[in-house]
Amino acid sequence: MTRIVSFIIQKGGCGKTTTTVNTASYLSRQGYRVLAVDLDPQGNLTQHFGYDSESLDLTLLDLFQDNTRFDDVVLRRSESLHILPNNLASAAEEIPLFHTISREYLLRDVLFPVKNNYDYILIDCPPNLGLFSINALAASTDFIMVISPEFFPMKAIKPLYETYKMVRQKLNHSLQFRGVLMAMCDFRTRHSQEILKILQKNFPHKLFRAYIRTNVTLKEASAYGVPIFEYDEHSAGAFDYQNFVEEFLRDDDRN
Amino acid sequence: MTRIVSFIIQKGGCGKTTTTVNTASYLSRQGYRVLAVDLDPQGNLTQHFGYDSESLDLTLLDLFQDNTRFDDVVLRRSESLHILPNNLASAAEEIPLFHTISREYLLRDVLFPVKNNYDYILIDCPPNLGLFSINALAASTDFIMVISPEFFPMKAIKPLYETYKMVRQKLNHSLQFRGVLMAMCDFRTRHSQEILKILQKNFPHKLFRAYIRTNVTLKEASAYGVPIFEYDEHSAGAFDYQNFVEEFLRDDDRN
Ligand SMILES: Nc1ncnc2c1ncn2[C@@H]1O[C@H](COP(=O)(O)OP(=O)(O)OP(=O)(O)O)[C@@H](O)[C@H]1O
Ligand SMILES: Nc1ncnc2c1ncn2[C@@H]1O[C@H](COP(=O)(O)OP(=O)(O)OP(=O)(O)O)[C@@H](O)[C@H]1O
Ligand SMILES: [Mg+2]
Ligand SMILES: [Mg+2]
Repeated sequence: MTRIVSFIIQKGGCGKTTTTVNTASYLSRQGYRVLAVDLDPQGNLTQHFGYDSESLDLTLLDLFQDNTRFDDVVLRRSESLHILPNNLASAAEEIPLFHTISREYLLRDVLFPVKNNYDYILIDCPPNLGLFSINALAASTDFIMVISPEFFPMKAIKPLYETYKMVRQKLNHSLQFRGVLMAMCDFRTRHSQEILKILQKNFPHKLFRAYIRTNVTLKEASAYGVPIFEYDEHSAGAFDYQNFVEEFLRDDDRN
Repeated sequence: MTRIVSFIIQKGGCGKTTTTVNTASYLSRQGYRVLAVDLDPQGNLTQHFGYDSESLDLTLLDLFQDNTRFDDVVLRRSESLHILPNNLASAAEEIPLFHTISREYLLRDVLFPVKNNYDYILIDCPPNLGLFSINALAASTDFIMVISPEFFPMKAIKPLYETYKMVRQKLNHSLQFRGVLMAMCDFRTRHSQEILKILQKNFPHKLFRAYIRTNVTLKEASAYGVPIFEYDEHSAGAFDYQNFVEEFLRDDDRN
């Protein structure tokens, strides 16, 4: 059964794109067939995989508007890693899409005919809880909150959890909350240790044991347009993402 | 003449809120009358000043919907520092507001009757270029791009610049681009030095000389709900923001 997983938090700059890209890359290197979906009009996931998002003629938006076929839009980076790209053309269309029939299911309907071709479909969400993020949750089997251990990201958890409950009740009864991944961590500071304690208290069973340390090679990899495993597979960033995905896979076996 | 300045970049997590809060605080401690406007429904600026955004009955949204008076919404933190708060109620209203008459001028019209009571009005923008950010640019005399020296924020500069040109042509002929402030900087890394070189080449006259170093006291201050000058005025964060605002004021005299 295909797992469709959203990486989401409405707070900006928590590591959603970095996590989606590197998780997709690791899974595909393990032989899983993976589709990475860029749901942010800024196109950061598309850029992180080395594509010039603004020069693409067709994107996910064209699939939402029913102008084209999946095969015309998808970028086949390798046999086992495909990408549904995005660019700024979508930003201008979010409002008009609000008036489309079944607007919350645009993504589900794009993915439904192709999902059996993939083991994992991973969705990178934009920094808001607008129509695109609702589409992500409505289309997903699971979602993972990606937060950096700081004050503002922590405040974002409760509203996101409320949104999850609403989506689960009204749009997608089988949506599962897989857990909270801490990214961009520097646990040498007292501040992040304090935030960690609060998270452990509030989400005792939902916090991934694996976490991603702050590591400049992850930034460098994004600028080079490649996942961390292709940029520097011996870096701390590569180790941490491997550690996370292995835990994610173990959980999968259990769920 | 009142200066109305937007701190903006659509990329998430670049330091917009931290910069708006600490700039407002420093200016008010220098005796300027300041209004800080929270244009992000997540309410981070409101929270950074110590208010519980979700428990506020009235916010900026009520002013956009013409339900109430400015005096009922504004929070007077001190004689010289007032705040127009925000919370998640606005997030749900962004779409309906699209159909309001003169939707791009909602903020301008809120500020016009009161702007002479302030020397500076500083606007914290959300991580997108939607209706609220357009309102910010349409209402402003100036704007400052706040970016961390990384790849994705750099990619956001060109689309923001295009948006500025559009707003200047169609909505606000006197809007000025004051410059680019680099926040959250760690120039020990080769990566940020390379980004700096690119920025210096592309924006030779627009890069503030002052920049803000990465400093955990800035995160701590946000969690305590106070500006850096009240949390730890001898910290590197306080020094850097003082440095920036002094340069900002010197430019003001010249413009
Ligand atoms: N563990 C890490 N160590 C160092 N830098 C990181 C790490 N994870 C992400 N980054 C960098 O931090 C910035 C924010 O990460 P990213 O863009 O992935 O977050 P995001 O949540 O997708 O942001 P947005 O909300 O804007 O979509 C990027 O420049 C990225 O390269
Ligand atoms: N110079 C700095 N050093 C260390 N941490 C910082 C610095 N500036 C901001 N931060 C922290 O980094 C995070 C991002 O900053 P902030 O929230 O101000 O960015 P933003 O651009 O307003 O984000 P968003 O796009 O979500 O509105 C916050 O947790 C903040 O406390
Ligand atoms: Mg992202
Ligand atoms: Mg902010």
